[in-house]
Amino acid sequence: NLAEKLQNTFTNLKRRGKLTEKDVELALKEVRLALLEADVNYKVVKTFTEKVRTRAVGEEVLKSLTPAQQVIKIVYDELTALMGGSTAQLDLSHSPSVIMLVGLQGAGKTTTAGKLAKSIKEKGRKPLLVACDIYRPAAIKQLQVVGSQVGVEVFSLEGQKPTTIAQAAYKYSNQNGFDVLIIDTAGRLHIDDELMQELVDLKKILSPQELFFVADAMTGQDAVNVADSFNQRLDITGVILTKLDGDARGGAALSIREVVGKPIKYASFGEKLDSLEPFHPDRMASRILG
Amino acid sequence: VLKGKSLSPELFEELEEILISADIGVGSTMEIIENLKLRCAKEKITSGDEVEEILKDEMAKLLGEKEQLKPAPTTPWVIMVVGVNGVGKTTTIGKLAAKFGEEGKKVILAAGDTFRAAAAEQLEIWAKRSKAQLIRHEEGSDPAAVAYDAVQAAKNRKADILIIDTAGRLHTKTNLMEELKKIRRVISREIENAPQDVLLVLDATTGQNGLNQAKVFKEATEVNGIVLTKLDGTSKGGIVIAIKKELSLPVKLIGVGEGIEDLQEFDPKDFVNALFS
Ligand SMILES: Nc1nc2c(ncn2[C@@H]2O[C@H](COP(=O)(O)OP(=O)(O)OP(=O)(O)O)[C@@H](O)[C@H]2O)c(=O)[nH]1
Ligand SMILES: Nc1nc2c(ncn2[C@@H]2O[C@H](COP(=O)(O)OP(=O)(O)OP(=O)(O)O)[C@@H](O)[C@H]2O)c(=O)[nH]1
Ligand SMILES: [Mg+2]
Ligand SMILES: [Mg+2]
Repeated sequence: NLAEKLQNTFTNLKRRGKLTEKDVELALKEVRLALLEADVNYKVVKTFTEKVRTRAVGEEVLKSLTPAQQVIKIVYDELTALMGGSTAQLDLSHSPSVIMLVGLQGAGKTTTAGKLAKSIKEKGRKPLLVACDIYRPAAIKQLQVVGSQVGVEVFSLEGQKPTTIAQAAYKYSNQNGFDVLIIDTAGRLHIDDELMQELVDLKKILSPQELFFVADAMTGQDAVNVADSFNQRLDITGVILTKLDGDARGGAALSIREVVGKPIKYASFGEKLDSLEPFHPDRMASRILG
Repeated sequence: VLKGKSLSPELFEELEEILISADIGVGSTMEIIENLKLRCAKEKITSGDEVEEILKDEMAKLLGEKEQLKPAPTTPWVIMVVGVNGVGKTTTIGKLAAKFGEEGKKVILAAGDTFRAAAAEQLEIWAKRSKAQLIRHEEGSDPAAVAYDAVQAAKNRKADILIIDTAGRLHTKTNLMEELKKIRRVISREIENAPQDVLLVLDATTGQNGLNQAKVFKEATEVNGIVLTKLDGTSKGGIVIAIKKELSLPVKLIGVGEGIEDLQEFDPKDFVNALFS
């Protein structure tokens, strides 16, 4: 892992005597490699490594007795700071509060909707799941099964546009005392103008307090482009990272946070409906460093 | 992309960025660039256009010749489909069923995902769309039992092709990988030489983790081909180069959309050209 590689780098360098700035370069090369192997975006790695260089030189790593540890600490601290800076607070201040989930195909939106519904219900609120995916075969059925598994009602309409469903759901929730709406949308490509416009229209109707971009933790270099597109069109309020129960290093988390500047609010660690946790930037930092 | 440019360190850095951004991976990228530099020196290459052509040639060589999903010599031809969660297994099976159906083949689909909400209902819709028959049990039943029933049905009904859907699972979950091995054993016990094909479905948006997925799934179920899905997006799926290099595992098909027609044969040359477009 990176800690061991840096240890080796500095051990070899120290044999020659005093460390120089050029030696810090060698350490930074190892940092860069580790981040790229962890799927952090190429450009993000560049700017991040520059941050580390500035601090490493400024904090006199060259004079340190344990330069490897010092560099690791700087990298870990910078990663944690970059991905942190916010609590997993859900804005449920309105009644009804609206949470909208968007993202690429297969990211985990429908499953995450169920998890959010469960935890919101456990907080004493009365959530309503809204089935706005009218395209994927059995998508509505999937949300209905998930809803019944967590004891939360699902609102759906056959053969209607998502905007019509959203409006009807809003009316239904007001008439029946639901105070949180969780909107599941169809997976889509950020380059599909028509479907992205559908989300823009949906947002306009719902005015959601939370608009979460749901992203798969194993996403590679393209995470940045996708997240940026979704954010540009929709001004998301946060990110939910899924499938963290695998062994993907999850560098996409850093890339997305860096480029989009919105908080990663939740982390999903499994398929079961109780596996949603608040996002921990420090744990993510360790994971990315491998 | 390199038109009109001359050889320089900047040029090779630009190429490095293109390759890494395509999820080819740092290790593979450095190897490719090193070989490229050696060839450029040896062949006295001076222009950017020439470098690009050589690079494409090097990468196409790594991917090898085009390999298709070939019909098995015996019937029923059993195809098992595996992969991590949400990559496009069920949808790919629907597309395959439609393609075989159009060729006049009698296709049976097995709803081997007995875990995820509405998994069988989803496959049922694809079966209807592609005019294939469906074998399914209740949610929560044993997937190996579904596989067993499907295999018996394929034999009894003289089906040409049986495609077995499985639940998405992360390769790190040992018990779930054991379940997959059990499903495969049931199939091979009931039909000689089956499953003739085990396809790993890989999402083109996946980064370096794709190599881990390929390693573990191949070891567990003898995967012999990859379907690379969601290439209609902006991800390039470059990890398949490392997968071919280290595991000799070829991509045979690509998914280019959510519609029933959106399945194409994998062409290494087209793939490499797309990396630079
Ligand atoms: N291992 C694991 N699987 C997950 C996680 N979250 C979701 N899944 C699985 O990922 C697959 C896709 O989940 P869905 O909820 O259907 O994803 P989606 O974004 O709604 O998909 P589309 O609607 O088709 O875009 C399913 O098999 C889920 O069970 C997670 O945190 N860990
Ligand atoms: N754009 C695009 N979407 C695809 C492609 N293949 C599948 N999808 C979509 O990806 C999502 C997941 O597809 P599924 O077929 O349910 O994936 P799966 O691997 O069976 O998922 P699990 O069974 O939950 O593990 C759906 O929204 C599909 O429509 C493709 O080639 N391109
Ligand atoms: Mg969904
Ligand atoms: Mg499936």
